[in-house]
Amino acid sequence: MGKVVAIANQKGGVGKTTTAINLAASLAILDKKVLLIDADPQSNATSGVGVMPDDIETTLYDCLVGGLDTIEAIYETDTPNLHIIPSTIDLVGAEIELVSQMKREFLMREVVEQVRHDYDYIFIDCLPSLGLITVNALTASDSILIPVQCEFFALEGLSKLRETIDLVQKKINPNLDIEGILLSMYDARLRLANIVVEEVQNMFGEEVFETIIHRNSKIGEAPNLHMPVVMMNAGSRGSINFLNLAKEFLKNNSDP
Amino acid sequence: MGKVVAIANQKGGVGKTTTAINLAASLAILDKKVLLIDADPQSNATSGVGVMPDDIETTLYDCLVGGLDTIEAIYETDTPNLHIIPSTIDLVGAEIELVSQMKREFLMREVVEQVRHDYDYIFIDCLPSLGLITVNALTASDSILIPVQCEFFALEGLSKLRETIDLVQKKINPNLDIEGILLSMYDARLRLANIVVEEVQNMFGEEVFETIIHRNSKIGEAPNLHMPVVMMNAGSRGSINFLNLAKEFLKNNSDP
Ligand SMILES: Nc1ncnc2c1ncn2[C@@H]1O[C@H](COP(=O)(O)OP(=O)(O)OP(=O)(O)O)[C@@H](O)[C@H]1O
Ligand SMILES: Nc1ncnc2c1ncn2[C@@H]1O[C@H](COP(=O)(O)OP(=O)(O)OP(=O)(O)O)[C@@H](O)[C@H]1O
Ligand SMILES: [Mg+2]
Ligand SMILES: [Mg+2]
Repeated sequence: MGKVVAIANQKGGVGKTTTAINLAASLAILDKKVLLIDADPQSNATSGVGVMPDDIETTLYDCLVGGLDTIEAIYETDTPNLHIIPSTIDLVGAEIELVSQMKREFLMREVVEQVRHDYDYIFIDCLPSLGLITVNALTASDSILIPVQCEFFALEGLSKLRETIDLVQKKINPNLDIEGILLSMYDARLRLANIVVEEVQNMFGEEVFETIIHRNSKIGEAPNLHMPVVMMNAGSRGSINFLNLAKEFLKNNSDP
Repeated sequence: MGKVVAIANQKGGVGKTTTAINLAASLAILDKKVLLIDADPQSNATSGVGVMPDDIETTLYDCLVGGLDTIEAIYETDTPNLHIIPSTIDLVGAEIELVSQMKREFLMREVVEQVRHDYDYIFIDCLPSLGLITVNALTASDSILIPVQCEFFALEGLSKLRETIDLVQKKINPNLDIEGILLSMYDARLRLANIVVEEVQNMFGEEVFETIIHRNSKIGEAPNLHMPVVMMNAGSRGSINFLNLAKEFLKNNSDP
C-alpha cells in the first residue's frame, strides 16, 4: 500500500523540486516503485525527470478539473521504477476553477487513491504557496516532508507552515504526519548556514532528518540535462546526500 | 507622480524580496521618497526592513479586503525616505476572498492610486505565483522588474512569465512595460551561471539590466538583522551591486 508524501513549503526556492526528483529517483534506484506528482504549474519536476512539453498529452490538471482517470496521466521516465504525473502552466487555472467545486479540498486525494496500490511511494511536489492546490496535496498525503534552505528568510516561514499543517490536521486530514524537516543547500563555509541549522534542530528536534543536503554545483546542473542528479553523476556529493536521505527515509518507514 | 514597479516572477527563491528591499533602500539613500508594498503573505519584505509582527496593526490585507484607507497602513522604516505597507499571513485568505468581488483585479490599483503622488517610486514585492494577488500587482503597476536567478529552472519559467505579461497587457493593463530583467545570485565560478547569463541576454537583449547582482554572503545575513544590506554594510559587494542598480534604474527613468 503506497505511502503518499507531500513535499511542501510556501517559501520559494528552498529545494522542494530538487528533493522531490532526487529522493524519488534514489528510491527507484533502490528498487522501490515510485510515482512523482508535479503539482506546480511551473512544471520543473516534469522537465527535471526528462518529460518534455511535446511528449505531454494528459496532465494533473485533466485529472483534477476534467475528471480524467489517473492512470491516463501517468508517464514512464528514463529512470527505471520512476513514473510521473506531469503538469503544465494550465494548472494555474485550477486554483480559481476549483474554488467553486464541491469537496474542492479532496480532489487530489481521489486522484491518488486510484493508483496508490500500484506504488511503494508517491511524492507530490508542491508549488510555493498555501493555496488550494497545496491544501489538496496535504489532504491527499500521509505525511509532509519540508525542505528548509539554510537561510534566514526560510526559517521565518516555518512557524507559518506549522500553523497551516495544524489547520489541515484539524479540519481535513487528521492523519497527516510530519515525515521530516530536510536541511538543504547547506554551505558549511557560511556562518549564517550554521546558525540556521542550529535553530532548526532546536525548533524541531527529532523531526529533522540526520541527512543534510549540501550545496553542490552538480545538483544545479542536472536540470539542464533533464535528469535527476543521481542518474547524471552518481558519485557527486549531491547524489550521495540524496541516496543517504533515501536510506534514512526507508529506515524511518520500515515496519517496527 | 510616483512610478509603480511590480517585482515579480512565479519562480520561487529568485531574489524578488532581496531586490525589492535593497533597490528601494538604495533609492531612498539617493534621496528618493520610496514606498515598498509587501504583497507576499510570507512577509519577508516586512521583516527585512525591520517592521516586526508586534508593531503591525494594519496591513495590505486590510486595504484590499477591508477597504481601509491606504495611508492608514503605511509605516516608516529605519531607512530614511523608505516607507512600507506590511503584510502578514492573513493575506493568504485574500486570494480566495477576492475571487468573488467585483473588479477583483483592480483592488490593488485603487490602493496605490491613493498615495502615488506622495512618492517618487513605489515597489510591490510579489509572492511566487501567477494568482490573483500577482495579477492585482501587475494591474496596479507601470512596469514589471523580473529577477532571474542564474540557474536552469529559473530560465524555464521565463517564457511562461512572458505569456502572463502579454495576457495582462492585452486584457487589463495595456500600459504595463518591462522595467528590466535582473540577473541575480550570479556566481562567476559556476559554468551553469555563465550559460544562463548568455541565454537570458540572447532572449531579452536590451531589456536586461547591465548591473548583475552577485551571490554575496552579506546579502543573506542582512535579513537576520532585519535591515537592508545597503544599511548593514554599505561597502560589501552586494551593497555596491544594488547601489549601481539604483543608479541604472534612475538613468533609465530620467526624462529624455
Ligand atoms: N543542494 C543544492 N545545491 C545546489 N543547487 C541547488 C540545491 N538544491 C536546489 N538547488 C537549485 O536551487 C534552485 C531552487 O531549487 P528548487 O527549484 O528545487 O526549489 P523549489 O523549492 O522547488 O522552488 P519553487 O519554490 O520555485 O518551487 C534550483 O535552481 C536548483 O537547481
Ligand atoms: N545575491 C544574493 N546573494 C546571496 N544570497 C541571496 C542573494 N539574493 C538572495 N539571496 C538569499 O536567497 C534567498 C532567496 O531570496 P529571496 O527570498 O529574496 O527570493 P524571493 O524570490 O523573494 O523568494 P520567494 O519566491 O519565496 O518570495 C534568501 O534567503 C536571500 O537572503
Ligand atoms: Mg519547485
Ligand atoms: Mg520573496
